[in-house]
Amino acid sequence: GGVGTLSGSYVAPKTVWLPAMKAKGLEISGTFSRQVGSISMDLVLTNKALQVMSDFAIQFNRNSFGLAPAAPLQVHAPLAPNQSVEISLPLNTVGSVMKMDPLNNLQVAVKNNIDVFYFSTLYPLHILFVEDGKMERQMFLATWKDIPNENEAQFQIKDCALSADAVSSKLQGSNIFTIAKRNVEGQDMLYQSLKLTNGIWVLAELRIQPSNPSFTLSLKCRAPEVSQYVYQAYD
Amino acid sequence: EMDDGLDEAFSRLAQSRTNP
Repeated sequence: GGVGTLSGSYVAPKTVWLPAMKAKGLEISGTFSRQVGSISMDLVLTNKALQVMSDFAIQFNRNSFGLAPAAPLQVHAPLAPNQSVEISLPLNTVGSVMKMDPLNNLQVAVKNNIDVFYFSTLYPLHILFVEDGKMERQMFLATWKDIPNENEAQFQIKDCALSADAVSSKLQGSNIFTIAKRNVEGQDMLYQSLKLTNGIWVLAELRIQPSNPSFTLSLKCRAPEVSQYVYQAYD
Repeated sequence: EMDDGLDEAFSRLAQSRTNP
């Protein structure tokens, strides 16, 4: 199940990225996490074949944010039939960059003693939200006004029964920082910032109306194509 | 004094966003 916690960075439940039927018995499920500045790809490898599996290795294709394995895929002992192994693969963001579609698409190759297998997965953008993403207030106001309105995108976050303070502290766990909070005509307005590993800043306004579980999220960014993925991370 | 100015600026921003 999911291990998303109220305080730490959100981690989605693992899903099957490579079904055994497509990989001669090798099943891979996984998720992504970020803890104190380090990104990892948390995997479970399961051997559903009749023979032992060994000599594992992993490689990523170029991707939008230069995600790359920061260590080899270490499976210490051979994987016997019906056996599973959990591995947390550290990642860095200094790999080669190529804009993907969708932006958060990651193409992965995994090999073992049997063959090489390919799959792709979508990573949540918040694994790229850095710990020093709290913009200084004056800079926020100037940047907010400087980014043209055409670069603003609005989204609805539905069915969220948290208070503004609870939302603010939960988001901070995933490196989305509340810069200021105002209340206008009963509506809570949170002004927030985040920064991506490649240095792109995203500014946000989160509008929370009492007794309305649907929040309005407005995102402003000089690279507006990241906005929908930031929204998905919020959601 | 600067902080008060910034506080005021955020209040104006929030106000303007609610009543464009």
